[in-house]
Amino acid sequence: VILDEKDLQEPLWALEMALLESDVALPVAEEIVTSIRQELVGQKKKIGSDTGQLAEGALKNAILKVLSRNLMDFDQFMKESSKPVKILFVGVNGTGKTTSIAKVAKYLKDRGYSVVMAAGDTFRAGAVEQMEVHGARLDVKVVKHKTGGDPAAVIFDAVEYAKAHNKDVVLADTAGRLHTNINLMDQMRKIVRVTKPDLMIFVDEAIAGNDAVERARLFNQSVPISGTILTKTDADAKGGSAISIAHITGKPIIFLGVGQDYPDLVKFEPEWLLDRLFG
Amino acid sequence: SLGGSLRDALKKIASASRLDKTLVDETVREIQRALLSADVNVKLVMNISNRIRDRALSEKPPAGMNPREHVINIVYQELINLVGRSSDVALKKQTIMLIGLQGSGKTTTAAKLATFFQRKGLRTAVICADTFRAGAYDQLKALCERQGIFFYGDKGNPDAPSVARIGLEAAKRYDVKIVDTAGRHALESDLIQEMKDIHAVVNADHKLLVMDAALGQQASEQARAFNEAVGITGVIITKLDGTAKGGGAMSAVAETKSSVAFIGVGETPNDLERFEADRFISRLLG
Ligand SMILES: Nc1nc2c(ncn2[C@@H]2O[C@H](COP(=O)(O)OP(=O)(O)OP(=O)(O)O)[C@@H](O)[C@H]2O)c(=O)[nH]1
Ligand SMILES: Nc1nc2c(ncn2[C@@H]2O[C@H](COP(=O)(O)OP(=O)(O)OP(=O)(O)O)[C@@H](O)[C@H]2O)c(=O)[nH]1
Ligand SMILES: [Mg+2]
Ligand SMILES: [Mg+2]
Repeated sequence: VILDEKDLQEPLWALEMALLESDVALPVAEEIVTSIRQELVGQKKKIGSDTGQLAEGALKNAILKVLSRNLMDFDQFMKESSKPVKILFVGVNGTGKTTSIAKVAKYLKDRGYSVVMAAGDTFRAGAVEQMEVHGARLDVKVVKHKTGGDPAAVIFDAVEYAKAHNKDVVLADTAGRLHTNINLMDQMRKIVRVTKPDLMIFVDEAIAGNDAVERARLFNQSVPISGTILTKTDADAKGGSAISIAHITGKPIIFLGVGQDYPDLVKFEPEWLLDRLFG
Repeated sequence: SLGGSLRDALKKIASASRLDKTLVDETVREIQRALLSADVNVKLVMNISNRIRDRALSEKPPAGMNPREHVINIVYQELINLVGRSSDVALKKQTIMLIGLQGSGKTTTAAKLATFFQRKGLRTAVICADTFRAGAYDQLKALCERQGIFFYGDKGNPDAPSVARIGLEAAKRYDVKIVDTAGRHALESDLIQEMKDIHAVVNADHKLLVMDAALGQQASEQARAFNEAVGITGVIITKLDGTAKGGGAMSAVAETKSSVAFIGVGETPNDLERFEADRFISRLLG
């Protein structure tokens, strides 16, 4: 039996709804479903086999492809990079950048690396203090200036400190900024020009909906990102925004934030998301 | 853009002499896409679009209204039903507790709200009952000091309900008391319990759910859990100065049968506006 558009209409609609309910952005869900439809129309299907299952299988493969692009082994990257490795964290307001830096600091310390954190959010109330608390708890040096200072200067100082003290890695925080704020996006570009990070990590939250596409797209366009840390996946988020972000940036999801404490950082595996969506 | 394809569908209706099923279906499909891309809850979108379709096909346009205006009117009415008119904000003595997901903007909103009431002539105090987050005390203290607003917190006390109780006592001469709490979500049962414990101590007149405009399909379920735990009296939607449409937060309002009091449109204490349903809906539809 040859599959035609009519056979596929119901199952593909159901799959599209499932994607939308899992926070996959509408344009991304539509694009994925369209590509599956094109792939399946005209294919032979065995009599008695379930069209819905065929469609679901095609969807799993499509998602796996999106999530497996440019997969990055962070541990390998750290091993191979010349020290000090400079890692910059960027993203919109409240997504979990500062907390994720603290988690990555712990992760790297546990693996024998010496870490410096740069309090590059010189704007928000309590940002430097927040970083100092994490530094004290983790016994990690925090390089900071006064609030209101130049973020690029703080990060530059942190790199100089790391070089002078033979530290392996600088984790640089930045203020949250909306992708629509031209001045702040320019500021971010300037920070990148001055500090030349080895890795640009975009931090976004699994609980965000369609806006995840817009912000990932504009951040990636502004300063090409290396990869994403997707936070707050423990909030029962299905994690569809991982698909949206990976799809629009073509860059890997590196880590997942799975809670508010230091150990709550796990390496991203595409299978994790497939289980959440289809499990 | 999606707003564009919805406008095109409505243009077709404008030039039609009467509404036929195909035209209505096409328009409803565009309305669905607009609502879904605005993060409105999927099930809610299906319910609303069915009602819009039925009404568009069965109702006669009121006198003087062409078919396109009639359909737009139906869409607006259905959405207004969900999000409601702006909540009343009483300018009198009250205690307000701010709750919500991690990073939604509660602490920033506490300072904004305090500034709002202070400017209306009410003596306002802010209490930091977030005993978990690194730097929470410093963040809120700095924001309040910049606005000359009374601030109470205690870095040495890890017990949030206790800080709230002592803070309310310290602020008893103030007209409006705003209690900031730590971020939490429905699956953190210990934190949901803590929120209930804080609520038992504070017994606020208003429990405002602070929600990020970019919140996706999680919104309704989270709001339901917060409502079940302590009862939501209103919602504040933050970060509407970006591109996020707030459909998730709107679904949360519909789910809890509450209303939106304020919206946040920036990071400074001045960036708080009263909610205007018509503006919100036209922005939502793109
Ligand atoms: N449940 C949960 N909460 C998280 C996670 N990551 C961060 N958070 C919480 O999210 C809130 C915001 O975290 P921050 O690290 O301050 O976020 P940020 O991006 O630095 O915020 P800004 O600097 O203000 O833009 C805090 O309450 C964190 O504890 C996560 O993976 N799970
Ligand atoms: N652009 C914009 N940023 C906002 C708005 N409201 C809050 N923010 C920013 O969002 C980030 C998080 O705000 P917070 O007030 O720390 O959020 P919170 O809910 O108290 O976070 P937790 O206490 O960790 O749960 C900060 O960078 C704020 O400046 C808003 O309306 N617009
Ligand atoms: Mg931060
Ligand atoms: Mg807070």
